[in-house]
Amino acid sequence: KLSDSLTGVIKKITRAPFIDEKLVKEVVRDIQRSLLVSDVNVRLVMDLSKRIEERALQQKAIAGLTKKEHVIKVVYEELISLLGEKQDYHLPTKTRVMLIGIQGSGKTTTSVKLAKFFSKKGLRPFIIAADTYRPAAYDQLLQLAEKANVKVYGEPEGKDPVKIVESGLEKAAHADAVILDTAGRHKSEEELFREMKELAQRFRPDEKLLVIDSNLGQSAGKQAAAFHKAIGLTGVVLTKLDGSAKGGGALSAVAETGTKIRFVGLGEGIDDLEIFDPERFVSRILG
Amino acid sequence: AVLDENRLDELLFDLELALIESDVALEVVDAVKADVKAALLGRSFGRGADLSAIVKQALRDSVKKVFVDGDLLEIIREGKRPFVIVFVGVNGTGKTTTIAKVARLLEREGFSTVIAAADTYRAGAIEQIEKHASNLGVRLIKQGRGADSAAVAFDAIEHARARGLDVVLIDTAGRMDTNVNLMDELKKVVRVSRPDLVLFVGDALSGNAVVEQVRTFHQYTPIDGAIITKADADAKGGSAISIAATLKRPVFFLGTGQGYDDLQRFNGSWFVDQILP
Ligand SMILES: Nc1nc2c(ncn2[C@@H]2O[C@H](COP(=O)(O)OP(=O)(O)OP(=O)(O)O)[C@@H](O)[C@H]2O)c(=O)[nH]1
Ligand SMILES: Nc1nc2c(ncn2[C@@H]2O[C@H](COP(=O)(O)OP(=O)(O)OP(=O)(O)O)[C@@H](O)[C@H]2O)c(=O)[nH]1
Ligand SMILES: [Mg+2]
Ligand SMILES: [Mg+2]
Repeated sequence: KLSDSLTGVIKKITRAPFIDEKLVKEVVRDIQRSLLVSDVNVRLVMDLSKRIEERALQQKAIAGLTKKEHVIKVVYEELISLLGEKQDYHLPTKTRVMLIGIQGSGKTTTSVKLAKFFSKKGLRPFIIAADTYRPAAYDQLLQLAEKANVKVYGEPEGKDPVKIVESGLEKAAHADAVILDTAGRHKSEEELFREMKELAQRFRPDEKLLVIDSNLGQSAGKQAAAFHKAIGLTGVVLTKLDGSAKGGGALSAVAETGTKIRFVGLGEGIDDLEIFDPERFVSRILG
Repeated sequence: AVLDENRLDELLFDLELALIESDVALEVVDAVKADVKAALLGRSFGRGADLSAIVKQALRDSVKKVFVDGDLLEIIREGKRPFVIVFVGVNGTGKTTTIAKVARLLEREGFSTVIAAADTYRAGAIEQIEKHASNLGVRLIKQGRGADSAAVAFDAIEHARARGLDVVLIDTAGRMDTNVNLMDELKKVVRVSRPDLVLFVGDALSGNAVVEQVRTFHQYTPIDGAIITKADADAKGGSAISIAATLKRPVFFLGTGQGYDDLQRFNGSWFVDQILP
């Protein structure tokens, strides 16, 4: 349905003999709907629409482009400028990566996917299982890690995640990439946010990646901002993009934290992780 | 003065935005707006009338109409034995945790319950629900990881029948509505268990995708109601409205945390008043 709506927009532009203000406004309104259906934040959609409208009406089209093609190009460029160009993940020789995020977003699964990613790049990975709340969290991680052939430290009966981090770091002394999986939490859970801050202090991560479910709607911006304010994020992992959700909430997460989307999750398997591709992401939103 | 379309659109604009910002899906907002227009367009109001209050109330009423009332405990009380409920939904929405909460509620209300660990797919899934069952003192039926999900469900129902237990709660693996193989598998689990209710477990934090998800799930197996989780996560939870509008079935409960008692009966009217105060 989303691609139908934008095909409709393209048809409007390409069939119109020339572009005028009324047509531009109509095109922008259609694009607004595509963005909102993809869960892009309402305020962001409003700002984007204004900029797109101004650019489309005022800028001279680039030579060789019809005014119509110019409008479409403008929409793409505005969205890509928010996300940045596709960037290979910068691999240091040693790294500590902390994964945080809302309950059920995909952190545990992502920790193993990341471990596999690192080992394919020649870095020896190690995962610390610091979720002490969720029943069988350690079992889940062990079973996944076994498939990826990566070592895990955890305490199945453990109650103190900070102690687990300390013991885990000792065990991970020979590893190149140490990944910390944490319990799910959201910004209204003050005690859990306090714990997250303490874990970050003890673990001293090089990377703090917020794991976001692509189904996350309009609260994405506020949640990301709260995580960023608490421990300072260095990136985002957007999961479950193999489903129906377009992940528009991630745009706000990026806008609110000044970071980039590093990876996307495209399935439950440990190989289902890819470097974020902004052009593919935007095309999916615009259909 | 007669209320014309331009004025009505103007009065609706901010309210529409409030609904969208609360994660009510766009097509549901459109439908509700059309409903309000049908009710108010062309009507004349006295000179002192507070038009924005009138429009807001009309919108509230229209959204509230989306909800169908339902009392899960009553339905179970009057239902057959064993009463079978299958829990379905996309990955990570809180199905397994919700089953634990429902089991706690049922035990407290005097129903004997058995849980089927029919997520035979995901890492640690059986261990997770096994721990919940042991915490709750509720019987669990499981087989090994990789076993046939429908077989576990069937096993649990037979167990309940043999022991005269009241309710069977069947956990299933999270799955994307876009994955045809997994959706076919779910269809089979439901066909074999012949449940009294299939409940969609949705996330209060999710946005527009729920409409398509609920529609697709409903095509594979008729959905009888929903439970919305993570309502404690400071989201307005408009997805509950989207789900109710798409399903036209009751939202029975809200999950309001990770503890066994964090389950409260859904009240549509109160819910809408939170979104459109
Ligand atoms: N289809 C799909 N499923 C995913 C993806 N990432 C994770 N999942 C699934 O989403 C569910 C939740 O994943 P987890 O890794 O347990 O999420 P979590 O953030 O660790 O959850 P908590 O620890 O409870 O907060 C599981 O069913 C995963 O298999 C993805 O990219 N695609
Ligand atoms: N804050 C909060 N967390 C919840 C709620 N319900 C479930 N959770 C958490 O969400 C995470 C996922 O819950 P699960 O029960 O594993 O979800 P699921 O749907 O069974 O996941 P899959 O089987 O992997 O698809 C866990 O960390 C739960 O504790 C809720 O109402 N509030
Ligand atoms: Mg986890
Ligand atoms: Mg589950």
